[in-house]
Amino acid sequence: MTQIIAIVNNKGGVGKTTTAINLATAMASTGKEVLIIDLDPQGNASTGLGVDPAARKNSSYDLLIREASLEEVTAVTPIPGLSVVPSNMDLSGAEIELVDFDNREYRLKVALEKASMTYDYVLIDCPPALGFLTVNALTAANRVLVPLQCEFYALEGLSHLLRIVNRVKRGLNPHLDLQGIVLTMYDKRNNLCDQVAEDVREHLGEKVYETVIPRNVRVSEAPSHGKPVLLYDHRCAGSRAYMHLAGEFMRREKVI
Amino acid sequence: MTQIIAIVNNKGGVGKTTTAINLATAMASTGKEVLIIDLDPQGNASTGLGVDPAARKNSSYDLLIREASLEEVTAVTPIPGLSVVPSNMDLSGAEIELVDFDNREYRLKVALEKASMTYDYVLIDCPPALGFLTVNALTAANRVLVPLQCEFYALEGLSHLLRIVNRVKRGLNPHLDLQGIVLTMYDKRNNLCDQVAEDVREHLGEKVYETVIPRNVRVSEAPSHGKPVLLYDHRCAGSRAYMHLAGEFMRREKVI
Ligand SMILES: Nc1ncnc2c1ncn2[C@@H]1O[C@H](COP(=O)(O)OP(=O)(O)OP(=O)(O)O)[C@@H](O)[C@H]1O
Ligand SMILES: Nc1ncnc2c1ncn2[C@@H]1O[C@H](COP(=O)(O)OP(=O)(O)OP(=O)(O)O)[C@@H](O)[C@H]1O
Ligand SMILES: [Mg+2]
Ligand SMILES: [Mg+2]
Repeated sequence: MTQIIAIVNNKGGVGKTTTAINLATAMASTGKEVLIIDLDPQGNASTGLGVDPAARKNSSYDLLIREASLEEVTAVTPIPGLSVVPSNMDLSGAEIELVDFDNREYRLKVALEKASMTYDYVLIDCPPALGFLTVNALTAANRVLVPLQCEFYALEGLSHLLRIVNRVKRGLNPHLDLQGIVLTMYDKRNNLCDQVAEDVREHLGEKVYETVIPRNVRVSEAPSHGKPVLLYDHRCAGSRAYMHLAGEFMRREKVI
Repeated sequence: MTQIIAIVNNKGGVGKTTTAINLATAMASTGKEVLIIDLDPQGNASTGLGVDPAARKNSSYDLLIREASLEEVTAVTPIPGLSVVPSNMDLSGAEIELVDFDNREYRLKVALEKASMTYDYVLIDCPPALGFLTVNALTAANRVLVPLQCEFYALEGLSHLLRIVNRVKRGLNPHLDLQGIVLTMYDKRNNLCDQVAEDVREHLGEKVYETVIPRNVRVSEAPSHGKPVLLYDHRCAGSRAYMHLAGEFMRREKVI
């Protein structure tokens, strides 16, 4: 069965896109068939995977609003086993357009159910908000992965985010489960990181991945080359951490 | 005349809230009367200024949707000369509620015009999106300040953001001017920062502030104490940079 994973956090700049791209690449490198859906109008996941802006005519907007088929909007990437549904600026109008649809929260779910899914994993990169785009991702998904930057504001917003996830589970999608929280941009020289990590593990225990993604300059250089860090520099600390995360993620799937 | 400044960038985590809080505090420390309006449902600016969550009943939501007066929703902060209109979770529903109002882009502008403004500066902290909350800020403001993290994804989104600002200027608010772009979280050990800084200065020249805000751990520690970094540690590199920025900002105001 295809696992559909929404990568969500309304706090901005916490590593959602970076996690979506590199976790997907790491999974694909183990032989899995993986699809990334870019549901952020900024299109960072499309850029980070090297999809030329001119090749984004068919996009996640068409999936949500024009009822295009998944096959029509899926593009290949240079990474074997990894495909992408890119996004473009049309998507920035989608939140308003979705308001008028009766099934506005279910559009993505319906689009994915119609498709003949040949993927092992589908990862959905969400914008930094809890609007209809993110709600569509949460309604279509069966797992939620929350990247959490080791910073105070990110920690402060976490309990509200988890309440929203529960609300979607109760009202729109009973199959939705929180798969886990992954700490990102961890800097061992910064006490605040330890405090945040300790605090989150105390409250959420098992739900927090053991793998912690370190702050690593190679990770932030990779997007300017249109490559996941696993391709840009597979030996760096960031790449190794994302490989570990993929391993831990797939092991958790086996036991849930 | 009151200068109303929208602090805007749809890219998440680039330092909008940190800039709003610390620029406002630095301005207030020179004897100016300053107001911060928290227009982000996350409420990070309210937290960073030490506003207790229980004291946020009257909020920017009431200003936009319930037509409350500015006086009703303004709270004092421990910082002399600095007041705040806090935000709370009601605001997360505002984007959808605003869709049905005829004057949906002008609600904040109308609310501020009705008030007897005794402030020298009003800074509006915006969420990481270009929805109705940010459009309301751009329509009410006469200046736009764009914090830009020295990272590739942040740079990629800048030209689109500036197009939106121009569109608001042409269609909704002819008094809107881009005051400047401030580089944030600059780390001199990271080559990418130099490349981004060079690239932005090449394309936007004078519009880029000379003051660059360094990445400084004291800045990210301050919010957990409910204080601006200028109060938490006024001697650190982050505080000094924000004081310089305030000086540069106020000088630019004199010449525009
Ligand atoms: N482990 C890391 N080490 C260093 N830099 C990182 C790391 N993870 C992400 N970054 C950088 O931090 C910035 C924010 O990350 P990213 O864009 O993935 O976050 P996001 O949550 O998707 O942001 P948004 O809320 O805007 O969608 C990017 O410039 C990215 O390159
Ligand atoms: N100069 C700096 N040095 C170190 N950390 C910083 C600096 N500026 C901001 N930060 C930290 O980086 C994170 C992002 O900053 P901030 O929350 O101000 O960005 P934002 O653009 O308002 O985010 P959002 O898009 O979620 O509203 C915060 O945890 C903040 O404390
Ligand atoms: Mg992103
Ligand atoms: Mg903010």
